[in-house]
Amino acid sequence: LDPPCTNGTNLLDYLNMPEVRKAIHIPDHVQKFELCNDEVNMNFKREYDTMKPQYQYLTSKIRGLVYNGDIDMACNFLGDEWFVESLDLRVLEKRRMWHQGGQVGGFVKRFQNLDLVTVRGAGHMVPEDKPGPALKMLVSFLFKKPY
Amino acid sequence: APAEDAITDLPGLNHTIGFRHFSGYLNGAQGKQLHYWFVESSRDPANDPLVLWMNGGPGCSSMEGLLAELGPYQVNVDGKTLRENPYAWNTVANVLFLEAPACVGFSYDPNDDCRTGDDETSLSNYLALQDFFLHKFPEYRKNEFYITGESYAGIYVPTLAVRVLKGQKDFTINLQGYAIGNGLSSYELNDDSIIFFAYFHGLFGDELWNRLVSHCCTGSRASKENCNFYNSYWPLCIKSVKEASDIVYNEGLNMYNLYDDCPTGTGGNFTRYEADLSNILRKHKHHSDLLQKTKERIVQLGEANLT
Repeated sequence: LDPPCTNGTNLLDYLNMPEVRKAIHIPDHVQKFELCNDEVNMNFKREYDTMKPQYQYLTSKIRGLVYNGDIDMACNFLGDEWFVESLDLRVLEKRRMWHQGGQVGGFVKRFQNLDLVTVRGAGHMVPEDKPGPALKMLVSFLFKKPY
Repeated sequence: APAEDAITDLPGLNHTIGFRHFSGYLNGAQGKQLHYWFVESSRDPANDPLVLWMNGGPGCSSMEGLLAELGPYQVNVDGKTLRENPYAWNTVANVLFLEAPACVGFSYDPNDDCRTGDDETSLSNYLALQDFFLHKFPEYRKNEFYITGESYAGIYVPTLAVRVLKGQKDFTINLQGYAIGNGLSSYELNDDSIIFFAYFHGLFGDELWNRLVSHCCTGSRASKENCNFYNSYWPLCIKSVKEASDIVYNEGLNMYNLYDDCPTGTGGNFTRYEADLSNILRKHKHHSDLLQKTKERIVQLGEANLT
């Protein structure tokens, strides 16, 4: 089930080295490392169509961040934007650009207990595609600093 | 911290690191053993927040997160050595990578039972967290705690966060928040929006777009309220959506990064972040079957004048 258009050979090679397994305390009886397990995937019982009830509960209790690399098509930013908007949360800050490294990092809109952020030019794996902006975004969220 | 889980000599690590790291197992439900890899903050581990990270799938390993995305070291193309990641998240937080559910990566079930689902996964993850905070790293129980992840973790993260909050009476964790990147939050909205996304990015033109709007939307204006690309039963809508979906997912574009190359590698026909995609395909397969059966029936009936 490894994803198309990516190459995980280096991870497979590294994590399947006997000395690496030993260093990270993997018992001998444990299976060889695979990036994705097709048996798990095929048999997985998907019990939810939407996370709306969960978000409605969570946003009444704790802070959240929904972020999207804006050139991903597996879970695209527009769908998550629609989802967050559908929660009808109070808007704290209108949509605006945020910056990192002298460039536009993306866009942010802040709701009561939920920040909606895009990372410009990042795909599905945001911290890999745009590591600098991703770290800045994380810091802003964790430490309640402006994006 | 459990001395037996400490990583003392990591192969391929040729630079000095300023943090401690650990790898071992946490107890999930029914004896399941979930592999974790914990990297302490390189700044102030005692006071920095603790961030749990999970990759998606379902069925994919969070080692991708550690060794290719946000961890402090990343695997070089030689598959043997590691390089430093200056943007690692453990420069500001303690980061716990959890491989879940059982059978993913190095996690295992003692009975080799890999069948599971959303609820059992969130329960196992919750029990693993209890094991982490109660037995392995009790000194971190007071730290601010955040649950984060990517892709299908759009399901893992909220379901786990709800469990933690609802379980606070019995077991208190200092949960402060959650963060989800490119997460699956709604199949319907994800599938509806990708059609707009694809048209707005020029992946198909007006001819197909006009057919989509004409067959799948009410009124003449396309909007998220007016259009149903997700589960229409109108055959012409289904046909148009399939054409659009093929362009997005099946004709060689890199669905994870529209403007990046599509290198060949370990990738197969399916995807580790397939939650949304498999459902699109499954739905279309159902629709295609329906369409095909309808066509066959029409031919059988000899209803040549049917339009």
